[in-house]
Amino acid sequence: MRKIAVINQKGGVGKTTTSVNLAAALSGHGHRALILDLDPQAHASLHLGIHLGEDDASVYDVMTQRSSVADAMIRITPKLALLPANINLAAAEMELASEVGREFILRDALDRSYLDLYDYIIVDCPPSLGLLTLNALTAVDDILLPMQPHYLALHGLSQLLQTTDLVAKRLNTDLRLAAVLLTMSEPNTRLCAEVESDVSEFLQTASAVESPWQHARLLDTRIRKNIKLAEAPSFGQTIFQYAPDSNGACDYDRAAKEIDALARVDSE
Amino acid sequence: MRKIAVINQKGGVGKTTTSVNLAAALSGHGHRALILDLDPQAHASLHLGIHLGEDDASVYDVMTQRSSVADAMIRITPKLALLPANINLAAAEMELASEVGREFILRDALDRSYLDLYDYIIVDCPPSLGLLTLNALTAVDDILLPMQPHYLALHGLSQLLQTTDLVAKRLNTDLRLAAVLLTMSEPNTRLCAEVESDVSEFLQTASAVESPWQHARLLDTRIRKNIKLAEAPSFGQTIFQYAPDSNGACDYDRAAKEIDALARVDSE
Ligand SMILES: Nc1ncnc2c1ncn2[C@@H]1O[C@H](COP(=O)(O)OP(=O)(O)OP(=O)(O)O)[C@@H](O)[C@H]1O
Ligand SMILES: Nc1ncnc2c1ncn2[C@@H]1O[C@H](COP(=O)(O)OP(=O)(O)OP(=O)(O)O)[C@@H](O)[C@H]1O
Ligand SMILES: [Mg+2]
Ligand SMILES: [Mg+2]
Repeated sequence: MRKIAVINQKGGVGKTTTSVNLAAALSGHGHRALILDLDPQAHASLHLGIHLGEDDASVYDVMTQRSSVADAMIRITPKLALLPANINLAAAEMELASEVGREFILRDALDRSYLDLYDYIIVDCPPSLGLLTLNALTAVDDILLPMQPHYLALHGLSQLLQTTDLVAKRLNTDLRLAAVLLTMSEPNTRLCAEVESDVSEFLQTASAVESPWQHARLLDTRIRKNIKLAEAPSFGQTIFQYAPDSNGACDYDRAAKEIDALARVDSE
Repeated sequence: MRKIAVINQKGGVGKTTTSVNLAAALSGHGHRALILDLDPQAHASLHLGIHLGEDDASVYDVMTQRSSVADAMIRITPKLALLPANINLAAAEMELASEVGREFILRDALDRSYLDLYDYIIVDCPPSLGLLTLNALTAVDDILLPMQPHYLALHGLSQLLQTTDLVAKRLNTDLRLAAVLLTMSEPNTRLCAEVESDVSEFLQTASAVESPWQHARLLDTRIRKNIKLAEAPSFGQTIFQYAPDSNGACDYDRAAKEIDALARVDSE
């Protein structure tokens, strides 16, 4: 089982779009995939047409032991499931702030659950490096970093590097950045080309130092800007349900194959 | 003096791009404008080429009374200034969480400062409705809501409505939503047209009920997608410095005129 946190503290870079469509692509290739929505804004859940009420079982209830994963989980397709979020998660960061081992609450909740039948768990994180994201970082082995090739993308990189370093040292020695995925890419613009080369260079430099980023890969696949990807959530569908022949579907399919290939290499 | 918080808990919808370029446009029309960067990721500061070190005076030091606004402020042009942020603000939400009157810390800090010579204070907020954003909501009179015309935009609206209602009732009776500004607009797409009409309808419904949103206006100006707006930050410039003839400059100039016209109407 591979557990991947989709992380970037910058807003609107395609974390949710990637979490949902990557999991969907992997499930389309025959892997059982579980999407874990860890954002109080519940966008991954909304993307799939799931609008929880405050009383419905969510990932918050799983974390606070009011509900099991099995009870909160929602089946989307035979091979794709969702552990949904709702607004209660917003309270979690405050409430859990003073708990002992507050960064391990999600990991413990998942450990108690029967999840072995899943090949992939994909955690969609909010745009911050707060307590919820830290919980994701201790619960997974891999980080997938979606990045929009815009100027501020690079600034977030070094801050994320520091955070993952700390987490890997103190809280989760298995953690590493597996891959960076360029999203919302407009391939013929100069800005895109400049940021791409800066990101490559950054990863090159990082590979020289022992750290969770040492083997980080910039995926060859670029997720191109494609309005279909923005339309699919308004129908509660993945891109493969909504527009299977679109560039969006094609790109996420390729990204999934690359990520799956990485997994098999690492486990040899 | 008009104080405007630029707010949207959704990530990457153009809050920072709007805060910087709107303030710049207003200053270009002869108003003195101060941009207040309230995001720990300091994107408004970075956008203007300001990279504070941890020891430099920032809005965090102003809020914790280690520095005056005058000392922390940076002049960008004769009529445009910035109160910059740095990573120390990330600690603020935790540190200030247990302070008495924790939602009023920014307001009190601004009240102690000599800011009357400014016509506009524009506060750039992070993508959350946490303590920093609440501090913005109690320190200002108006909210400007940038929205990308995508599906999830609407979902954030009702949550933001609830939060502003609560703040207006309990913490700041002067607060109201002045305007919604559609950003990153791709005018010929069906998604854009659908979300625009949903937003109009939402505001119509809200106008029937007494609330901070009762007189909220959907600005006529649309900020169109324009790569120049994404390139300007990589040169540390506003759109008016970087590409004064671009659509981006033209659109933010129009938006500034609309917002200024709203201000003069309201004060009659
Ligand atoms: N490749 C793409 N082409 C076009 N639109 C896209 C693409 N990827 C994402 N979008 C749209 O852009 C917006 C932001 O994407 P998304 O919500 O996935 O980002 P995010 O990083 O999860 O944001 P947040 O920080 O708020 O969690 C959404 O409306 C989404 O539908
Ligand atoms: N109209 C536009 N056309 C093209 N690019 C834009 C436009 N507006 C903003 N951008 C770019 O899109 C990205 C997101 O914009 P911005 O950072 O202003 O959003 P934000 O709401 O402040 O994000 P966050 O939630 O992270 O604070 C930035 O790289 C910015 O340069
Ligand atoms: Mg998201
Ligand atoms: Mg911003």
